[in-house]
Amino acid sequence: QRRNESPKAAPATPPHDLSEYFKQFAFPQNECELHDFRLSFSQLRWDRWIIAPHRYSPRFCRGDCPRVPGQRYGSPVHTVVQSIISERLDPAVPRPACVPAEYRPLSVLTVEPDGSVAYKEYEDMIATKCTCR
Amino acid sequence: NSKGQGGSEKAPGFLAAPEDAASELGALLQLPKEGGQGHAFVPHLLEVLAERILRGLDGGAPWLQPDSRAIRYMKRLYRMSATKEGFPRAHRSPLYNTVRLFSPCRECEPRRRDLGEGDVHSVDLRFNLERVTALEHLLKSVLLYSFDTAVPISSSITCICHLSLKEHDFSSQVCPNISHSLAFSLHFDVRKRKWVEIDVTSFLQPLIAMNRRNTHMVLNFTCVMGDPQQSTKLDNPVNVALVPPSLLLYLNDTSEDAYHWGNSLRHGRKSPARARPRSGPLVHPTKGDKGKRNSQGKRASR
Repeated sequence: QRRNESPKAAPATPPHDLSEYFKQFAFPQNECELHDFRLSFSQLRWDRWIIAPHRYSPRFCRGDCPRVPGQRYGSPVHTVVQSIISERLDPAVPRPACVPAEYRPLSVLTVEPDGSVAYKEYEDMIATKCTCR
Repeated sequence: NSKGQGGSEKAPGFLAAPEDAASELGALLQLPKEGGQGHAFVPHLLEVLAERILRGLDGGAPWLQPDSRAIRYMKRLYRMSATKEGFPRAHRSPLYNTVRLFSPCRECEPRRRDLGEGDVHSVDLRFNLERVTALEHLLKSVLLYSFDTAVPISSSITCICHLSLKEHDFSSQVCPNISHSLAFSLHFDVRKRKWVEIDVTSFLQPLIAMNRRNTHMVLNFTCVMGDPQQSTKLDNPVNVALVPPSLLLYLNDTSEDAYHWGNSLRHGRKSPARARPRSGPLVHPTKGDKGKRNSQGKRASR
């Protein structure tokens, strides 16, 4: 480009703009991923009737979704379409969100109102994987 | 709503709690107040919480505190059924996802007839099984015996028991009480075992299946020291103070909130909407083109 340009042309863009230029393709800094959150039932004052477990880490998904999630998040093609629509056609369409894709169950021991004690296993209580949708 | 048909048909989730309780619940859970619908269909776990709040709010009957022995037993069952992090352990039978332990009703304190040494003892047991939902199917039920520490620590004790189930069948005036009965013997070494379990599954199955939530049993038993096989006659009856047994129900909760062992693949399975990139044209698993499959097969192995 420099060879074709006449010597009077503006000097080549300084290198730091290149990093700006490439930034738009890199993964977002705070990309969508799983975060820990350790909760104890005594914090919620539930420990009088939730006997076990004492602590519980539901984990959650937080972060920005890249414009082309691709393989990394196992997102369907719809996510890319939604991202393009949101960016180019209608900003009212929300960008893809960072949400849990898979969960694990949790076993809980509770005291019931009638004084009986119940052991129960609940589905989908701990997030184990995130995705962009 | 088709699920939440009230009564014990109530699904594990529940419809939005009354506004004041919901806001209380929301405040406690720091849930957004305006998200009134956010409270709808919270799972059973929070239903128990909401019930506690409602009882507190409208001055309902306070929660009954469970028997300390019951809590000790269920904590032991929890350690056997779940890891430290609270993940359900596999490899157990039956494959339950719910276990409920009921202590005999307090208000109807089991009636004991004071009998002399070695005579038959009789205990009236009533259990209120209201907490068992229609979606919880019975897999196994067990009478759980523990012993007063006052019992003389001996090598072993043998009890001959006779359990009869009293069903107050109000429809037929002719015989108000239909009772099934079950005879069994308990042989145990008091030092080693704090709990003795008697399987009464076949005995209770019909009751649970008919959604009978109040059971009335009468237990007659007599106990002797040692093992009757060795000592020919009942020469050393003992006045064993058997604590009225608790009733343990192993259940399979078929509601959506409950964890179903068949889903254990789910935690390795990709979420349904996740499109897996196809490496080649869709090949029907059975009819697929041999040539293509072999080449694909070879390529895959390479």
